[in-house]
Amino acid sequence: MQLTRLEIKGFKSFGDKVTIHFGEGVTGIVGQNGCGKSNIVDAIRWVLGEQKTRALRSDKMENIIFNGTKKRKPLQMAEVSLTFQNTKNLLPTEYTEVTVTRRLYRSGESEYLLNGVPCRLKDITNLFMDTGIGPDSYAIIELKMVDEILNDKENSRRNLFEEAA
Amino acid sequence: MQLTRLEIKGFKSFGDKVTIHFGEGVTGIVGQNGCGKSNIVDAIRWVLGEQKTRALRSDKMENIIFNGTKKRKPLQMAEVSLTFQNTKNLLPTEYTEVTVTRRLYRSGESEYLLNGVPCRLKDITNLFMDTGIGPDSYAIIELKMVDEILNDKENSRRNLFEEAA
Amino acid sequence: ARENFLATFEQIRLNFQKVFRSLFTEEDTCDLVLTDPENPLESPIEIIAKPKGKRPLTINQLSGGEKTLTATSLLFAIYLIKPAPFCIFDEVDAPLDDANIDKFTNIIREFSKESQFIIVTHNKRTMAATDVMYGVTMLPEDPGVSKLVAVDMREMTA
Amino acid sequence: ARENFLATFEQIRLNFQKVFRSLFTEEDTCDLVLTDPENPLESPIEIIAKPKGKRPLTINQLSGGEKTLTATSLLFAIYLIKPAPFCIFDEVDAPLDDANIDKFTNIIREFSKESQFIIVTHNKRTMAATDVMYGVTMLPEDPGVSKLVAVDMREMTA
Ligand SMILES: Nc1ncnc2c1ncn2[C@@H]1O[C@H](COP(=O)(O)OP(=O)(O)OP(=O)(O)O)[C@@H](O)[C@H]1O
Ligand SMILES: Nc1ncnc2c1ncn2[C@@H]1O[C@H](COP(=O)(O)OP(=O)(O)OP(=O)(O)O)[C@@H](O)[C@H]1O
Ligand SMILES: [Mg+2]
Ligand SMILES: [Mg+2]
Repeated sequence: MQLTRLEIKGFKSFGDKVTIHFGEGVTGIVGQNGCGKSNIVDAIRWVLGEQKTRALRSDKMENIIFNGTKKRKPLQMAEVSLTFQNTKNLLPTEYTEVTVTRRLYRSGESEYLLNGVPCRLKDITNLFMDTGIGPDSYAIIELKMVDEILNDKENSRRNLFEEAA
Repeated sequence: MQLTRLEIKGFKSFGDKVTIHFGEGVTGIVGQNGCGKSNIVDAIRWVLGEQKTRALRSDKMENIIFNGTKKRKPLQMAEVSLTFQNTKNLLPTEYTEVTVTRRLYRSGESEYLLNGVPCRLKDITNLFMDTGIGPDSYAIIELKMVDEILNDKENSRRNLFEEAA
Repeated sequence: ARENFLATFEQIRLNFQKVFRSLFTEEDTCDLVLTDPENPLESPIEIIAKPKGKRPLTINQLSGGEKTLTATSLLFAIYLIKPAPFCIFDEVDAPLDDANIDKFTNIIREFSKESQFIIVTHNKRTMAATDVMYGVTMLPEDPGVSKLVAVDMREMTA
Repeated sequence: ARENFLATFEQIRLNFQKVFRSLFTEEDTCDLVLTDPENPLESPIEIIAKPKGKRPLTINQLSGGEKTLTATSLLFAIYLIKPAPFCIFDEVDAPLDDANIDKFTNIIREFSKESQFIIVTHNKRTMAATDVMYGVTMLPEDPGVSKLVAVDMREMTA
């Protein structure tokens, strides 16, 4: 189920469209403070169906749309697409690739697409069930999570175990 | 009010007595993970009168006494002494140096000394009042504190301001 | 459901000990314990970690770097039950010293045969262990807008 | 007490803007605002920080490194009111990139004329900015016991 590419436009600091191609093995994402590295991680969480604004470092969902800078106007829509190889046949086998797309408009409307076909958020989260990825995945790790596991935030510890069981 | 030396024995991982001499300017403390750097910071907090076990990463105060290793027995007492120049005349001017000492015995007894003379914890915290140092000082900073200031732990933000006022 | 949980718990526990020993040393010990074994579906789970001959009373006594490695061991222990197709680490290496960064990247290289790993980092030693790097930047003439750039490996790991 | 607080608050606010601009750039803006100005002794204090032409809606939107520099600016702003005789930083530089580490150590060197600074760090760039270093270690033959060692500057900043 290898990732092949991630396309981000209008999400957080991505005022211009950015496309990242993933290969096998270990990919490093580097750059100075504040340039957008964690925003890429947020984009992946978001397209996989994350609904908790706190996990996206935002107060409300609308804040994830590019809100402009001194030199640029805000955008009206955020769109993220994640494409991976259909090696686990999550979709019927005639598809070699699966592309998951999520859009949010400033009006509050949301759109979800699977290989370009409109669907519901539920279809996307169902697709990833049992693969170990999705919101709250033990596969997306930041230092804040290390803290939560070690402190007595017992629910986070139990949640991890139950997700694997 | 320059620091001249710190002596630690029996406190946390300091099974042997360790003496650090401080000079002017910027002193770096380096070493591998788990070797005792943050324990030195905890020792300074503790000798200045810290009573909150949570700020010392311990559940109860007794846990700050060296509790032994595979090769060594636990010790029965923790002792930390901090010495600095009496340039602000916190003590009467015939003293050139001020040494603050704190001891904790496994029995639960505590001792506090100023230049070797027994005193109460209150005498030590009073000594430092208005100097900007002591428990909760804005001058002892770790990443956890950065988080607390920025999150809505409003009390920590107000506390800082009120301490300076 | 109870049998299922206990079986998975035992598997995670064994994985935890195996991964912990490769991130620390072979002589180090750790354990996962159900504080209330009569009630596995509700019981809190206690983590015991004893690196390098130390006898910490709780994991809270461990250092910043030791805590990070312990939590990482647990996350990898769970990962080994059901390897996710990709794993993302966002600056998890920040509290680690050089020797521990090497242990961390070694175990990632091992698992990267199974899954893709995406590592966000500032650390040059970690960067040296990646297969490919993407640089993210913002240009002074167009501030606040993220752009992708080619990374000069020699400049980064200088 | 109310006048006292407002006067101190204003002083901290001005210091905050000055320090923030030296940790970020001269064109960056920030502010401290009493959300309830009628009630200064009770009012929560809001931090507004806008680095490099960005317009974050809240400080929570800032990156890890930007948050660290913002909080550090505030702590230094308070320090400037009543400089403590010594300041201790425990691995506060961990989220910072190289350019920001230099800004951080520059401001510390500036203030180190007034106060002693004790910096715990793993970062070689930070180490290069210290006047003296103490190494802490634990020996394999006597595990779990901290000892002080001489530091070979060349080995550390290799
Ligand atoms: N909706 C938005 N519109 C425009 N910019 C945004 C938006 N949300 C966040 N940002 C900007 O994105 C930047 C944060 O990016 P990010 O967290 O990805 O940085 P980073 O590369 O991870 O940095 P660090 O190394 O410090 O962790 C902030 O400066 C913030 O102002
Ligand atoms: N009472 C005690 N007796 C013996 N050892 C102790 C005691 N309390 C803590 N320790 C040990 O001290 C070690 C932690 O030291 P410390 O937090 O100072 O490390 P550090 O140098 O700051 O490391 P890092 O770089 O990872 O932050 C732990 O391994 C812990 O087991
Ligand atoms: Mg980040
Ligand atoms: Mg530490």
